[in-house]
Amino acid sequence: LLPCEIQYDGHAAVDKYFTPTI
Amino acid sequence: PDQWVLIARDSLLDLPKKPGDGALFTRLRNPSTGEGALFLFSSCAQQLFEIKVFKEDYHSWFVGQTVQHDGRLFFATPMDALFLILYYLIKAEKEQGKFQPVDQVVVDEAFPSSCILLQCTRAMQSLHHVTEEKEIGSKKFYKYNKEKTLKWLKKKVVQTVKALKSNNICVGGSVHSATFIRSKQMLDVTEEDYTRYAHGLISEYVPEELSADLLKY
Amino acid sequence: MELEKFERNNWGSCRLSSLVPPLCRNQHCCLGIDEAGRGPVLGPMVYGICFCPLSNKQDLEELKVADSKTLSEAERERLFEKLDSLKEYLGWALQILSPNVISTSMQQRVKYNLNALSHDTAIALIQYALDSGVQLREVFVDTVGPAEKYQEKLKQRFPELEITVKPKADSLFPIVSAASICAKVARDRAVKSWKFLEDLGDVNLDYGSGYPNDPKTKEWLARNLDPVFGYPQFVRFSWSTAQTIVDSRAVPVRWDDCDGDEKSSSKGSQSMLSFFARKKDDTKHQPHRFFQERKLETVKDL
Repeated sequence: LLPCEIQYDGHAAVDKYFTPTI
Repeated sequence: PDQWVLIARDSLLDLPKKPGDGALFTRLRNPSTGEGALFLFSSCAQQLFEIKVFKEDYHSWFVGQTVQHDGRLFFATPMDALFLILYYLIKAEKEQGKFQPVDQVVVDEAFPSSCILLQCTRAMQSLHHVTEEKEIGSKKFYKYNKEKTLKWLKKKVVQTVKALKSNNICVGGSVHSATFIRSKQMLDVTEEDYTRYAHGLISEYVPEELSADLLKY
Repeated sequence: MELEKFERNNWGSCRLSSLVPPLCRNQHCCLGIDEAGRGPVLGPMVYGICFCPLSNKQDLEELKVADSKTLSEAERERLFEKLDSLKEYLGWALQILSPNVISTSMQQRVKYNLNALSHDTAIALIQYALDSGVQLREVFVDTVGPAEKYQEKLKQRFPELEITVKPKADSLFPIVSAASICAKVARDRAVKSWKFLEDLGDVNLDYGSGYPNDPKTKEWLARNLDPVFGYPQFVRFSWSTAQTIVDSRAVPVRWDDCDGDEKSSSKGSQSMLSFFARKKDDTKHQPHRFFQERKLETVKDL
């Protein structure tokens, strides 16, 4: 869940820019 | 948009025994407001779930490698289908005041799925908590009973009070910002505070007039 | 100058330094400050200091470290190696400000522009030298902004030091030029060895000069813009050139403070009485406080 509203539905290169961390 | 994020029990994903018997999102009448609201039946309508949504400004989701603009988080929480059936029983009492088969009572043109409530076995087996029953032949007839209903609702309130206490929900009466949630219970909270709070929660699921009667009760 | 520390973590700020020569702890010293990479839209900005005993100022002049701006990258490298070899009396320290640090500092909610960031970095480096035991007496600083204000600010901060702030100080004071060499070499190396955090495959590094008015740099920015995430962290998002491309080609994103900005520029403040007036929907069913406090609502439609 993001703390911002992205006005778009569709593909995002999440794994290129984010590294999930617990 | 064709994608939403929902938290629900795993069992809702179980495959139904017959096609078409799977979990179903549908609009039913909210018994308190009389307006339509989204509910969820598990497969074969074994269990009814209320759909609530966490909604705050300026959120979106990353779901895998996609962005979902809609930043809401939906919850499916189990609820007693008898609350919804009760609405129709009260309406029938006001309009006709006679014993009727329940499948003639739970009829709603605006919400055709309301007949699925009759498949909720547990609710159907609990009708006697809120009605007088008559059996003629093999058929049962029901008539709304206010006293029995208040007794049943009081049990709900008592159960809710227990749940509020065990979950340490703050029920204190102080005025504060809607977004301020106390982490500790205030010291001067009384049993009445708990009861009023629980009554308020139960009132979300019953018509206004019945809520007022319950408060007096 | 080992940049490995910065290369491993090039989204943060990084301090690198030489050993402090014992002579600098025993004798009165001068210190020069300069920066590298203020203008480009790509890569880090580096602040550098050099310090040496006052008695060794002449040695620096003989090294001909002045006019560092006219030198090529290779010549700067050579000069740095020379400076670094003067370990007996010359020390240096660098603060590398990543493009990410520059961007987030300038774009934070409380105003913090590039000048303020620069001044704070310079002050921190002077303090570092003092904390390391350098017997500072004179400080020479290069500046692009108004010299008098900056000099006054530093004098207030370090009243015991003789501070001189001048434009083009690197051509006037060899110790500043030495600092300039250190800063420029650090920036050159950091840019050359930049590891893109983002998994972008083969990034074409032909971005021209890296300056915002270079068409080749602008083209590189446009080519490497992701519509959701923006640029790689090699880019200073806070530069207006970068922002313009984002505004026109990336998807709109709204944050919690967006409405605040819009409201503050609107007609005027609300009347106090409006807070006490009954609202139109007061008679509408209000959800129980349990739900309101947790921002939970009934769903009418998806």
